[in-house]
Amino acid sequence: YSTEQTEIADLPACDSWNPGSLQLVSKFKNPSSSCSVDVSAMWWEGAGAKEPCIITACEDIVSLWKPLATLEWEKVQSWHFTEIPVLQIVPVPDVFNLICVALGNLEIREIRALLCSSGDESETQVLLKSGNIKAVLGLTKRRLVSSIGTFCNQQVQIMTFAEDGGSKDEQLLMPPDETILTFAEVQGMQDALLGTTTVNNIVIWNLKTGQLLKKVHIDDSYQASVCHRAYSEMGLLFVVLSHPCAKESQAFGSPMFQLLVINPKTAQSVGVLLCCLPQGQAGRFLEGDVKDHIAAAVLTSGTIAVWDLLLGHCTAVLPPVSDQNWSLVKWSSTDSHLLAGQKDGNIFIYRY
Amino acid sequence: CSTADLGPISLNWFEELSSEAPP
Repeated sequence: YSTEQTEIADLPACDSWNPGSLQLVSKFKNPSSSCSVDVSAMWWEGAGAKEPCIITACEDIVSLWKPLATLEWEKVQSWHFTEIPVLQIVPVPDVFNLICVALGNLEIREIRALLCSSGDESETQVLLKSGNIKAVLGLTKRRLVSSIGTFCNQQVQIMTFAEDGGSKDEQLLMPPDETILTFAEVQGMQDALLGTTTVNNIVIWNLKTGQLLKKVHIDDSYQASVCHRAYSEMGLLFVVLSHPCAKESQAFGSPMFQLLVINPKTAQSVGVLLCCLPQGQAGRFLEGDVKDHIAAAVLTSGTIAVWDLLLGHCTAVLPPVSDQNWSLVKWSSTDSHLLAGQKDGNIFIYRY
Repeated sequence: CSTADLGPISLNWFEELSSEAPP
């Protein structure tokens, strides 16, 4: 379909979402006085058992919260940042007791690992990368990919952690000579990596060899796309993109997520699904997260909206709570919960 | 949409592109 046809076909009906499909499980407040910037869930190992924990990040403090039997959360560890503010948490799958964070002002200047060995609550930070960092992503098999620099002066590097988060191995990938915006792992293909670039290309790497396999130019309708998820099926690549810089159209509002199909052999692509807001909702994409076939976004209106990419429409809308706009939304990696945050440090956990 | 618009498809695209790309 052309973009226009897809928009018409997938415009959700007014009554097609169910606000009841998000149920509040628990909530807590991070008492930090600085602005809340990110939230994440991860497994943390202590006293011989693994627990699903929550990580919260404010500009000057990152905290680890463990669950109590009463559906409450207890802060057990904090890391403080006085020089450069925290921008985001960078979850690294398959590593226990290790949190990575990106620090910077508008752009990432440092990536640090935050460590805490079992039974020892002393604060430890290790500087992993510094420079003009454009993109970073934690990958399965304890890997972290980052790109430093722009255009021809770009270095794309994979760092592999030991199981305990310690000693690491490094490998370079061939840079694409265009600035990388985001990375995405291809689900089920641990040696494949995608990147989106500032000139609307999706690039594909072989992580084992470091080869740059293909550049795929995607529709110029939306600039600066972010790739949230990718999987390969029947010889085709399916990628879920969001469009934070898309302009609002009068007829369809702002496009939030797009499912794109790519033939990696021919570099041809076609959009198959465009997720827009249900009628009656306004706002643009602020930030979002995709897990399996469910996508969630915070809108500039302060509302969170959820789409089922298989059904092709919005399934839940969560308006601001207690007169406070939402500013963060993340899917938990430890269960099917949605983590929703407000700038003042309130974190709400919903079952979807 | 038809996958015919995307050209010939290969189930082994990753291996084939890896053998064609410069090392």
